[in-house]
Amino acid sequence: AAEGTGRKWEQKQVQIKTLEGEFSVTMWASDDKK
Amino acid sequence: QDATLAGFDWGSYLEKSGYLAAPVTCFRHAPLCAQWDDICVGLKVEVLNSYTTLHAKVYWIASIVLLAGYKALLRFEGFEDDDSRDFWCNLGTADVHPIGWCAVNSKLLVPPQEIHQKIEDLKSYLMERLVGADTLPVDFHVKMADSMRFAFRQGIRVEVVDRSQVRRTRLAVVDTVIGGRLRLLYEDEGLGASGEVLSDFWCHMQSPLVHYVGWSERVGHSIKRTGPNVNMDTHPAFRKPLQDSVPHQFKRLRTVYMGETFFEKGMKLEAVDPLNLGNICVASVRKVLLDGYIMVGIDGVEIGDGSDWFCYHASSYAILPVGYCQDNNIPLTVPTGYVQATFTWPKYLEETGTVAAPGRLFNTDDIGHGFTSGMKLEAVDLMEPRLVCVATVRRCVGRLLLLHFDGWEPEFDQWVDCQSPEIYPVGWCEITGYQLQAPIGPE
Repeated sequence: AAEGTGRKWEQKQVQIKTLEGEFSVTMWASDDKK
Repeated sequence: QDATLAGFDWGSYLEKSGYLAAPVTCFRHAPLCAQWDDICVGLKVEVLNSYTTLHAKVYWIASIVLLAGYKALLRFEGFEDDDSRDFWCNLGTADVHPIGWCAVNSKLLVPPQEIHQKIEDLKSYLMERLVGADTLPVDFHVKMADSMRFAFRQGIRVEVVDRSQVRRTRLAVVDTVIGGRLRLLYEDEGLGASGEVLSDFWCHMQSPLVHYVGWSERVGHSIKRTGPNVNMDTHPAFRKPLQDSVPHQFKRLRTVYMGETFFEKGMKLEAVDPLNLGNICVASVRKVLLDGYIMVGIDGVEIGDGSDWFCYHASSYAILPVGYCQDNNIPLTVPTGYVQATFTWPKYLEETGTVAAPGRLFNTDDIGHGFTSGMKLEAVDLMEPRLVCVATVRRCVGRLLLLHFDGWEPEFDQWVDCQSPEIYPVGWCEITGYQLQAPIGPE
């Protein structure tokens, strides 16, 4: 979707913090093309 | 009716009208337009969770179920197919963040109580739901803040159309900027003896009605000179000295080459009536200015002194070649003494001894704008441009949109350009803090 807009989708490691602890997951998000 | 104070509920309103709203990507001037292609149904976000007994402010994960302008219908993870707890959020204003924001900001993700009891292993549950899913762009709120910075501030002087005599401009001073919309005070009657505002005008900073200081003289447009006794510099409302606006602060219009075959005085065309924006009328070029601007008069209603001529740029949506209305099944408003049913252009041109402006001079390209009839939006009533109202796209013809103001009679409908800076996505008023006028009466 971000093609041509100067943005691209990238896989991101994001942290999740709950009462039971912290862990990371891999998700997709767009960002400015670098 | 002030919908901001009354809390106009776009969500319930859209539910009744079929959830159709123009997407943010249709509005090039709107905040986050360039990023909005990345916002879609199914996207996961972290959002404030109020279904908890904890005292701390906690969040939980939700998915976008539906999008309507800046508004999103969200459903908390764990409610599965149960839509009874769905809630509307404005993605531009609410406490909504990309996944990962809570951890970075030392906030906890806690499910609503009734879901919490059903989940045995929270980590496994979230891993299953989140891995490989999409979330908001990392820079979402940064881009939003960036797009809300404007090249105008209080105290900048501009030239703007004189609403009491549309053929000329007047000097005005920016008093307020909200979401790129300017509240302008006419310089020669801006403030009374006790500081009260006598006459103001609202328009977006990209409006074709507002120009840099010196524009009128440059293109040959008439301007009302400010009297010698006016000095707004000293008024306490303006904390800094007044500053003249300059060309680069304004939208650059499509370049027009004014060769031998440009518009000429007397040529006929069809034009949106500037004083009745729901009508497209038989009109004439009255004067050719520089830089691609022309003065247009509406045939049959002109007073004769030119005071009702209106300035249009050659690239304006509001001037159209003869026959455009007939070709597109739009009722053409014909001059007094003629009947719409029997009016024909060839006969009229012959009777008036005039010629039609060449069709290639007009900017009628269909630009694939994305609007369709029935879409809801927030739109300025251009006859009372202070007001941003709940509206519906009634018709799309090329680049023209016929807007209906919800709750009002069709006679108040207005033709606007699909790229008009005076139309906004659902939720724009909430983001900018501008007052939204709710529909009048029961819909």
